[in-house]
Amino acid sequence: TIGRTKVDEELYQEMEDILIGADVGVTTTLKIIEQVREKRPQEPTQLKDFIVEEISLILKHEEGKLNMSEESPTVIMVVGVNGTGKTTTIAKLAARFKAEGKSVLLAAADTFRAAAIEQLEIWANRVNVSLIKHQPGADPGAVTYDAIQSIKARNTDVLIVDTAGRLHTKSNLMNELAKVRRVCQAQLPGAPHEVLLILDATCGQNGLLQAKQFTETVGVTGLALTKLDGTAKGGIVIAISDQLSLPVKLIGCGETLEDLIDFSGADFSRALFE
Amino acid sequence: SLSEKLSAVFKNLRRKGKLSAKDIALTLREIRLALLEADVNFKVVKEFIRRIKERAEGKEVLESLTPAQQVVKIVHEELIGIMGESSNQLERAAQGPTVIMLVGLQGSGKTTTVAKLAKHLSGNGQNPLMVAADTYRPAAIHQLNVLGENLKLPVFDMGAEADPVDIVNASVSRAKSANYDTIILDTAGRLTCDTEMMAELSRMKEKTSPAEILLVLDAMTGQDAVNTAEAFHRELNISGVILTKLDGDARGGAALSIRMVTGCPIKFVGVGEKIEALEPFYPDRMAGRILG
Ligand SMILES: Nc1nc2c(ncn2[C@@H]2O[C@H](COP(=O)(O)OP(=O)(O)OP(=O)(O)O)[C@@H](O)[C@H]2O)c(=O)[nH]1
Ligand SMILES: Nc1nc2c(ncn2[C@@H]2O[C@H](COP(=O)(O)OP(=O)(O)OP(=O)(O)O)[C@@H](O)[C@H]2O)c(=O)[nH]1
Ligand SMILES: [Mg+2]
Ligand SMILES: [Mg+2]
Repeated sequence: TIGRTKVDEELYQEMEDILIGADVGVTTTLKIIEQVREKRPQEPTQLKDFIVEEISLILKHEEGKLNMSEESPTVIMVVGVNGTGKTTTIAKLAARFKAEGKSVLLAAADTFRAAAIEQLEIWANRVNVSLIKHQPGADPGAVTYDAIQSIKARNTDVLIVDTAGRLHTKSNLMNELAKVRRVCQAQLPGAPHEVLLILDATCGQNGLLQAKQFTETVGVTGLALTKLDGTAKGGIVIAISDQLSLPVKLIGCGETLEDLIDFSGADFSRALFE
Repeated sequence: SLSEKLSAVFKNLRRKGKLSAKDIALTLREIRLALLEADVNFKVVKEFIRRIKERAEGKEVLESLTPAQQVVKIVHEELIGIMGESSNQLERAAQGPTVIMLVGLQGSGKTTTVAKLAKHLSGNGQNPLMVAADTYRPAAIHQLNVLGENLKLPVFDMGAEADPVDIVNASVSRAKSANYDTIILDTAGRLTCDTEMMAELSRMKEKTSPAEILLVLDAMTGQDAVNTAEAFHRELNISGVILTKLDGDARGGAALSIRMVTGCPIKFVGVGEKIEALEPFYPDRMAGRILG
């Protein structure tokens, strides 16, 4: 809004472009702009503030903390399409829990992708937490089953289950994920306490379809948005919050263990205009 | 689909003859919405709509008995025109081993695609050497080695402590002495705003003079596809693009954005996690997918 002196159609168009350019999507953008028009902003800076307010409101309902179990071990399942940052986010979470003085077990339930187990193992060693793994090609449900027996036996505070990336359009792979969840449910009451969907900030409108399908199949309870340290704005979470009411809990902002921050709707909305 | 939406717009036109400016505006709006929903960058959409508008105001639509179909046909033609040729031809070096360098953002599918390309080239009678030049990501070298073992095709690595520029440099010597005719470089994923990492790619390019520098881009990339493609192109003068994960339901509008903005050819598409899942790029199929 630098150099703008009045609120006119051109300015509204410019704001629309910023939101669409941030992957908010047309439907949600038009809805936000419509609500801002009704507030009758008198100046360019006020218009921008109103937009930030509207977005913060949409996201405020959806800010959330990770669901932690009170007395028993907490089980967190990490899911999402290929390459979004699941394994790396798990490493960051493990480091965070460890720093909080909690005991952590990781389950290498991606038994499919080349070197997936080794990748998680390197992270487990760096963070100095335990890892349960089987051989490549093993049944992810079996790895998960063993992990849950272990946390029950040792009263471990947190179990984080790493799963293979999979496109939400592949029903056999989605069924496999549902089975991993059923193993959690059957082996520990209340588990999985958190099913975290990892979304890449660079993704466009497909993120909505991912969120819908993963929620339908495995009951997603929270989102983590990764790679926000890049040039992409990740505005798709606004559309997801608006249409599916899924809480955004975490932000991944880099490739090291420290690069994990709690999601703040207000900070996120402001950042759209930077 | 766009055809259905445009038919609905034109269904309300009872008269023949000149379409009003309002009719054309409604038509263009539907096309704009369809392209934005398909993740085409909004600036690219503006330019594309400008081209369609010119043709929509012309005789071919105004004198057509089925103006909706005619507009869809125009949109389809313009899209295919921008998408370019169907080609999966890779350049060969004039002499010595051909170097193919794969670059891109984190997680786009580079390592998997290196293996897919090796299989493809080996099937065409070439003798490729894969090079593990990602020393950053945990187990990245191991990942390429496992893929190489599965394919029974060779992988060159110098461990995770070596410098990626030294690795690619050494791989050229290795290829020459062992008679590999093609070298495929796997590089670490990186952000375009990471100047040091982008400069590392330039140093690799300088050392190996690749015949092909291919940007590996995730088909579900949204508006940011333009920033990414422009930045890699500015730094490296990329020779082509490989669009991955097209086996999903992402509309793939990033393809139109990259073509409009860089003019680089899309050479291959990744259509699955298996090593066979690499196909040539078909412009007409991509156009149909983007239009929905
Ligand atoms: N810049 C940046 N890179 C990230 C972030 N999170 C993950 N990455 C990188 O993204 C790439 C993929 O990360 P992984 O953790 O392997 O992703 P994944 O979802 O487990 O991948 P699959 O298991 O193959 O589906 C790696 O290069 C990570 O270092 C982030 O917040 N910022
Ligand atoms: N469904 C599908 N998955 C793919 C395709 N190409 C790659 N993948 C998957 O995407 C994920 C990331 O692939 P990688 O090859 O590790 O990606 P990368 O670009 O090397 O990642 P970094 O090295 O961390 O930047 C893996 O789970 C792959 O199996 C594809 O065409 N379709
Ligand atoms: Mg993983
Ligand atoms: Mg890689």
